[in-house]
Amino acid sequence: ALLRMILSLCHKLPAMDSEKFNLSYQNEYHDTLLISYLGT
Amino acid sequence: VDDDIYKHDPITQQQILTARPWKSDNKHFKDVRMSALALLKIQMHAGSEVKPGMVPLEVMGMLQGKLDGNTIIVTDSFALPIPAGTDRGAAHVNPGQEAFEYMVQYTELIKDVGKAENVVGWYHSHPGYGCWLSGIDVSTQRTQQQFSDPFLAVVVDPVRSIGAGKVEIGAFRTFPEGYANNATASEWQSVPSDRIEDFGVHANCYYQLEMSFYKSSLDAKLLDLQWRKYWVNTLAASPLTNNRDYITSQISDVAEKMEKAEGEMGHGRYAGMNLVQADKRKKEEDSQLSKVTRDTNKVTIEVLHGLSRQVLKAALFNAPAP
Amino acid sequence: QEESTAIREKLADLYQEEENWKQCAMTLIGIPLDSGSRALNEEYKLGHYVRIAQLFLEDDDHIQAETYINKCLPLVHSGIDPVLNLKYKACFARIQDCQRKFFEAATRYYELSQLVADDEQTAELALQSATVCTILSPAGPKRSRLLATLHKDERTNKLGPLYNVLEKMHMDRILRPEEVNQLREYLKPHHEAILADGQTVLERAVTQHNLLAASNLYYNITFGELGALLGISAEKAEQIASRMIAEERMQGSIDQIESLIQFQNVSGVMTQWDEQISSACSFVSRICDEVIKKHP
Repeated sequence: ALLRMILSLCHKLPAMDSEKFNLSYQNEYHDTLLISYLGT
Repeated sequence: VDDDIYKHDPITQQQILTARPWKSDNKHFKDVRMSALALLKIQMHAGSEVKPGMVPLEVMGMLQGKLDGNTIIVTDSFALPIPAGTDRGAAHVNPGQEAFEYMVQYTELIKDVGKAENVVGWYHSHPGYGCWLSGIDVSTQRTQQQFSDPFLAVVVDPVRSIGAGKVEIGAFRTFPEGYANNATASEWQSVPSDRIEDFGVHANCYYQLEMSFYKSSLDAKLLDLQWRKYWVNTLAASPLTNNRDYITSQISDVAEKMEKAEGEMGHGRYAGMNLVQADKRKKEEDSQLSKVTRDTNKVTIEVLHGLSRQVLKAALFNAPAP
Repeated sequence: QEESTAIREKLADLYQEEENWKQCAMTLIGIPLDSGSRALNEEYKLGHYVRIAQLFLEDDDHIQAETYINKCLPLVHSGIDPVLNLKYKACFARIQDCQRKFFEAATRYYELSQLVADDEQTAELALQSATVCTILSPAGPKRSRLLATLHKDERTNKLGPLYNVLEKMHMDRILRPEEVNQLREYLKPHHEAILADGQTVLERAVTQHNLLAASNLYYNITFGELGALLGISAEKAEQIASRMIAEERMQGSIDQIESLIQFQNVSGVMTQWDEQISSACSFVSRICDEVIKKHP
């Protein structure tokens, strides 16, 4: 049972891998770098 | 962890209240020790009025505790009912009559349940604009110190607490009217421009006390039981997403301050001025700009903290399986 | 005119005793209120119109009832007799209920239930009507707020099966057909009316609610599956979903080629990411507990 739990945990990763997520993540990343650029 | 601090000795307390050493020394109290319980209750009460997409509202409550030499020990806190519609937009929250009645009743009733600590102060929140005392706060605190001393003023900023990842909280006491406080300039505070007057004018009417926190061994055990919830929620949190409104307000505040600083610089450059004045003005502009720079650094660092958490999470949970 | 009015009022009382509501109303309508010779006070006029509206409601003629309740509007103010004020509000709520303005009717019924709080039976009746109208009102944010208010009101959990449905709707859970059938005993004839699309008012409300509940359960689903889940055809599921999206009572997008509906999870993809991480971390915790249990 323990091994099955560990296997199902592995299936949970990667936590999110969709086009939409990557787009949102990149947006947030660029927004933040822009803020730090503006700050500088 | 400090269990002894929870023992209450009414005789010692009464002796201190009779001696009233704070009457002869305006800076008698130097430290505050606050229990984890009181801190949690204050933070949760203040945070309860901060909802995404809505203007955060101020809250107010009372502190209970005791005295120990130069230290005010805060053992517990309780929220005060502020009637809906009270003017809570400005940098002060005025308790209604209802709140005062509640406070009187509460302090009487707690004696019946064996809580011996007295009310030793009040707290209120400044959501998003830092921990300091506004003009109204100073006069409220001064009145309390005149008639209900020892009395402490605690200010908490639930919005910045989320941004900074730790509780933004400050403890203050005021000086009597007219006391010439040749204080060292208080350490830099990032205060929004629409409140800077209120902050500047009264900054010398009060002083800040050192804050430290303690918990009982029971608290430690209960908090340990929360450990799993804590680390899961910490890893699964996105301050950048949760704090979007706050970051935006910080950036617009920095922009406003830059406009002002630029205006003053521009004005000084064209109007004829003699050498001495130029030097004075130069200093002023530097201090204006240097404050804006520090505000900007603060916002940038908080935002980069948020981003680094996102990058770590992506590295931890999104990296393709080896 | 005095004599004529007295005779008419006496005759109306007789008709009312015989429960001949329409005749009673017609008799009262014949009493002239606005003729110059008699100066009548506003309260008398208000009571007169409210009684006529109530009679038409008893006769299930909410159109006529609305005509006379509208005559009351200029006469209603804070100083009127509280009992008359309650009768007026009750009339207004029942008319909106008959007009299938369920959300407005529910709000008024609930307000009434608080005004008559000391009269337990009347309050319970008003609360029951408020709950039924809330259940029948169109699914969406406004109704959710009213569901939350009713659910928080500790008086509602005495409403039996009605409360069960209220609680499931408040929790955004899917309603099963057997739970819906328990509602029938609380419905009035006009709640069972068949609408243009062949569904009854209750069926439409339940279908919309279940669709909204499904949008919280699934990221996306085909209309075939959705129809099976809701107990309706795929076409009808698509029709209802598209209408709710158009009325902004549900967030989502429809791909007709794929016959698929993509529910727009309001929380956004970054929040979903955090939820995934949170569940993975909790899972790690559970595995650690299991390991510690087996190998202390």
